[in-house]
Amino acid sequence: MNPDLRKERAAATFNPELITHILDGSPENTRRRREIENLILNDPDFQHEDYNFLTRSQRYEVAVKKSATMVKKMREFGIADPEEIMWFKKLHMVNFVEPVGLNYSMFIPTLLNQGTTAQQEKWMHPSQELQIIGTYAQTEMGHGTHLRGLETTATYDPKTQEFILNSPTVTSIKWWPGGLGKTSNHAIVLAQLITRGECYGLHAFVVPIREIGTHKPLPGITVGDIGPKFGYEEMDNGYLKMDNYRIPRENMLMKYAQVKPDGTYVKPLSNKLTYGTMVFVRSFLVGSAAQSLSKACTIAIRYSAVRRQSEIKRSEPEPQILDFQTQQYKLFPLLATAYAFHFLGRYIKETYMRINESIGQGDLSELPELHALTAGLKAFTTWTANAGIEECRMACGGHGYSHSSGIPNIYVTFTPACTFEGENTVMMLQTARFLMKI
Amino acid sequence: YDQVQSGKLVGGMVSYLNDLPSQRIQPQQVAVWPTLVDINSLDSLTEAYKLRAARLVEIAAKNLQAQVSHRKSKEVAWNLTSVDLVRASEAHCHYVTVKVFADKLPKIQDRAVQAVLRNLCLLYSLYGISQKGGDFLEGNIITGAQMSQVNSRILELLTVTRPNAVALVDAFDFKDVTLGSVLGRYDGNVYENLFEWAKKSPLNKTEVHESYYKHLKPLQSKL
Repeated sequence: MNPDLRKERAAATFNPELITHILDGSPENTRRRREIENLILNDPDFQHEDYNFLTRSQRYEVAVKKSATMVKKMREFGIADPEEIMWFKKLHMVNFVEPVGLNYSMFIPTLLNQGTTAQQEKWMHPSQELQIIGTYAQTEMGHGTHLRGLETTATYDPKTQEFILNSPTVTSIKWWPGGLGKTSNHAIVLAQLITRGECYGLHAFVVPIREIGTHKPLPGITVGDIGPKFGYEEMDNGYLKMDNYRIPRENMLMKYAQVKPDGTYVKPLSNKLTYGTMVFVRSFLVGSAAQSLSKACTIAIRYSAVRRQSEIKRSEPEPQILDFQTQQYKLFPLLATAYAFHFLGRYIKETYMRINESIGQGDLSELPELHALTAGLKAFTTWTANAGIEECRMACGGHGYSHSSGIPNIYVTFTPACTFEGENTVMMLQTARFLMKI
Repeated sequence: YDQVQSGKLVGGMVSYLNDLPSQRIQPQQVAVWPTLVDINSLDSLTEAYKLRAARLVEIAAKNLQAQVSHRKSKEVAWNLTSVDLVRASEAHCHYVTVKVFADKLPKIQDRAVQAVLRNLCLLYSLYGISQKGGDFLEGNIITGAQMSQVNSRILELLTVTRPNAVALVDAFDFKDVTLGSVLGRYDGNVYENLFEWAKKSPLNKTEVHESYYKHLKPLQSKL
């Protein structure tokens, strides 16, 4: 143990274990989280190469291998609770992403939120077992956050009781969904629903894109990887073009809105319900901002206690850089922010659960506030955390720039959160719309 | 804002809009809002954030109404007010964050832990005020003299936080493998591991890289 860190720990005025319990929710949660983490740490199947020295293709392959191992191990260890799956994945993937991630974070939650019981029975189990690997295809090359602008169409044909999916323009090609390029064999596609000659806006459809068994793209489907990005190298963010591609009527998620066999459209209780998955993910992103900023703070503060540099008083030994007021001014407000976001993340998650339960019972009264709050807090926390992670990197001096610091990976993995699941300025304007109304 | 203007009481995190000066029976100007913020009281600081949010929501709403009254369409008016609208939203989110953090503290039983987190909550709140000082000063929510106190108090809080900084990040309880960082290792043995890490670079697989034979050696032999 580095003597400076030992000294720091000895000088603390409180027991950090007690705060760990608060952050986890209870001592029991801490115990269980550590138990799961130790399963991974002690399992030789989870030992992996350092991603930093691999090519993109190698990184993708290692990530797919790890995902497959993860599913096997979760089954073996009996891990099924959503929070426990999250702990498992956090340790398993380090600061990287996994190509099957969207199967768990968006495909399955959308099935749960918007699928009928019959639809859940059909697709849930295979997707949990990764027979079906799903993703969520909403964004298009020419349209993102402005959902009404999306161009993909799903036209109902009552004769065959099928939807015909089309990407009518270049700009309508689905673009960006994680895992879409090479990994997924299904996608939940958001498309403009047209029935009896009328357009009813965006609706969600379960669309098979690759043949189970051969994994080859199905006829009418053009799918692939969109190329390298700022980070997320192990993720195959993809494109998807559909040409007169037919799916059965039952593949439209019909918990709220419905299309009857004769093509009659049945309206949902609220249009906002279609975006339930986005609300869920945005509420999750607040906690994710806390996690990423906490990691960056941990690295920068520990390193600032170890690193000695320059001098405060002449002829005295180099002080720990954490003793410089300017370093404290850079890091401690960020540390405080990380804590604030942890508590905020828990608050918004609990609020989401509570309101979602009411929605399930038909009470939509709090849906507008939930929608507005998750949009605004997603933007507020991701913007702040994004800038904070970069500040932490610079607080580590030159070494912060090296991948050995870990901060570049944290940064590039986190920074897309400012633009995905709703571009932040647009999110703030959605909150503003609610504030103006209220 | 529209609902409150029409006399309806609103609940939840936006209930502060019920207290807008324009809603009171005796209308008061923003200028007479309370100016005594106790910078050591989290309740008082939360109140200050609440006033800032209320004020910025009201400014955005009034500017929006003014644009509409200039015979602009609602959509154009919205675009011409959008910077104010984003500021209002940010202020609202900032208030919610401060409030949630402050509300958490009384539920913490251990006094030492509560004291440390209280200081962090104060630091978060005061730092936000110093960063967004213009909003608080313009709204007379805080005076110029108080702003100086805020900045001094922040520096005091840095000193108070210093001995606990490492323990506070230890409390996040990240395993080394989760951090993926040589600099942030729990044991702090940074330098020796930095050297070991660099040795793994693929460029170090051979003493002389093949590009030397392909490109540099032929070039040098021609000189």
